[in-house]
Amino acid sequence: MLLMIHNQKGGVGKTTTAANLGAALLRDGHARRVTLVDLDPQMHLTAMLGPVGAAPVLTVKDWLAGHTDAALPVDGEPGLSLVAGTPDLPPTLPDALPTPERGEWRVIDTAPGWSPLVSAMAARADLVLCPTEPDFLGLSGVNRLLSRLDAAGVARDRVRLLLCRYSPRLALHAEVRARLAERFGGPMLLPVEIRTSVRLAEAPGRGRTIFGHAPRSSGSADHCALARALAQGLPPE
Amino acid sequence: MLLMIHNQKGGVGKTTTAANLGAALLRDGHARRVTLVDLDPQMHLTAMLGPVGAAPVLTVKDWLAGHTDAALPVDGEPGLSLVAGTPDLPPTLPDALPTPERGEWRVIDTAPGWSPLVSAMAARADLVLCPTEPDFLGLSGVNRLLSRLDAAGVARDRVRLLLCRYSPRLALHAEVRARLAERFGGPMLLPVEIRTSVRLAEAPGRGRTIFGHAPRSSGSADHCALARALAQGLPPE
Ligand SMILES: Nc1ncnc2c1ncn2[C@@H]1O[C@H](COP(=O)(O)OP(=O)(O)OP(=O)(O)O)[C@@H](O)[C@H]1O
Ligand SMILES: Nc1ncnc2c1ncn2[C@@H]1O[C@H](COP(=O)(O)OP(=O)(O)OP(=O)(O)O)[C@@H](O)[C@H]1O
Ligand SMILES: [Mg+2]
Ligand SMILES: [Mg+2]
Repeated sequence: MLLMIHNQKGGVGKTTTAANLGAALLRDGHARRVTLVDLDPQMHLTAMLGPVGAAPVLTVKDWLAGHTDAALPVDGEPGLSLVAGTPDLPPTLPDALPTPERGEWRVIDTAPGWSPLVSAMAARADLVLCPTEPDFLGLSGVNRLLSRLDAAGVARDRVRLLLCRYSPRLALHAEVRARLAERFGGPMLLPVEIRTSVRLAEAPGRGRTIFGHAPRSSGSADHCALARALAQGLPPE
Repeated sequence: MLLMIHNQKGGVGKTTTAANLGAALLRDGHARRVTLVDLDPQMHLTAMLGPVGAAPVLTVKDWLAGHTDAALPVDGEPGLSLVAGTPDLPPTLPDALPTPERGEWRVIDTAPGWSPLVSAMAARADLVLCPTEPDFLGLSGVNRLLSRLDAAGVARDRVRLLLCRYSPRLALHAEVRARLAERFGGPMLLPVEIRTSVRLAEAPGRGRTIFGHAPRSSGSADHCALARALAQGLPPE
């Protein structure tokens, strides 16, 4: 499975989702191994889960060129690997991505904004997961995002919207969910929310996923629910 | 005054700050008029405060070419104007920006990520205001942001860091503030926080600034405090 996480809107939870969904897919047995790929030149996923100290020698540039040894194991997360980001990404993808292993999910974290590289990756993805914030500015970005994905040749049945940084007690958030549900029902709007939780914001500072930092928190439960919803709702081949 | 709002990190509150600081500068008499300029191809500031219905005829492309009539008054905010964004920005700035009026502040909202256009605007700005989220991923972006600004020729005494989406009750947020204070004391780290408030998230959906939507909320108070702190702490000419 090649799962790309994208929203051109910033700070919606792309990186947070990439790391924690990756771990959840393994822990709940939906994947035999998961490779996280940091395709953001700002390298936040690498800052979160990458090796401490010296910058990694091999990066996503090498991985794209076929060096699967660019994927380094993530401490404390058996089966989870990370391909480190680089500030200087190639402008396009090669003809073929590295061949996945059996049962391997690859989860691609991307930068905010749109680019030819993101467009090319979206076209190859089995699923494009779009975290969205449940307020007006979040909503106002969704239409533009979906037309970008259309233009990149991504079939709508491969797109999943995920509400992140969600507060169950706020009327605004419930109202935005309702508006999205009436516009994009069916498999596109996932029946899961990633709730606001300070544990999710703390975990990166410990170099851990939510499962290593606060396994009994809402952040863990929500990412497990997300993994299950994605695995059960896969689009036809 | 030319004030550019930038952080390459997404979703930190650039657009929210642009709109509400602009209004606060007028309401508290620090500026005689304020022109907001939407330099983000995703046009969130325009979605928030721009005219409802047809897309604006004149945009920031026209404003940069010298058409000051591209600045349209914002309803309900005397003295506040908005130059609408456009998805297709020029790659560079012209030799001269439109001449400001006496007592006019121009507040420039920018996209996440870095670009030659942002670099060029930063070099011309009197102040570069950098909203930042008070957690690890927010912190890990600050160093990269500051070296980008250095490389663009922005003197450090023209940079202001502003903690946004701040929750006074969270130990994580207080700890991040403390870490920033020990690294960047002095005039750079503003003594103001923009606290998390659902009113700030609701206001864009009403086409209003926080002052039009919830004038007695913490969002209004915080942006007034921000305006005062900026006006009192201006760098030497
Ligand atoms: N559910 C949540 N609860 C609390 N904090 C969160 C949550 N999700 C994300 N955050 C925090 O919000 C900030 C933005 O999240 P994140 O960096 O994952 O978004 P992003 O879409 O990857 O941003 P960018 O567009 O800059 O790449 C981070 O500081 C993160 O720690
Ligand atoms: N203090 C706050 N309290 C509550 N919600 C906020 C606050 N500041 C911003 N928001 C909400 O958080 C989201 C991100 O804010 P905003 O769009 O202003 O950030 P940005 O840095 O301009 O994002 P981008 O990088 O995408 O341009 C928006 O949906 C906004 O309504
Ligand atoms: Mg990210
Ligand atoms: Mg913005």
